[in-house]
Amino acid sequence: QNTILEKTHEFFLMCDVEDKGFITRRDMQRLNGELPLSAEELENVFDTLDSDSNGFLTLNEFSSGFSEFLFGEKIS
Amino acid sequence: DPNMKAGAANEGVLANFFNSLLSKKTGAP
Repeated sequence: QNTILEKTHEFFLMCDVEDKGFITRRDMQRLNGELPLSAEELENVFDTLDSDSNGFLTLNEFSSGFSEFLFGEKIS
Repeated sequence: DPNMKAGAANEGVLANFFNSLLSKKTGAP
């Protein structure tokens, strides 16, 4: 459980490079060059994770999405 | 159901995203 929380936080910080405590669409687009995902896919990821659609991705929302991924789909 | 299809596509893109983060973290291609 703790390991999952740590990983979640690590990933969150990889997106929130300015350590604002939340992720914006701009942060997500910044990952475009770093991850093999298109701008459209990153936009899609943001919309999927931003459950209250307020344009800010909190650690809580990010964690929910991550556990959904972990428990809804196996990591190969 | 188009909504279900969109949901499945989103799951895929989410999995892709987290897998990419995992790869980036571990340095694997």
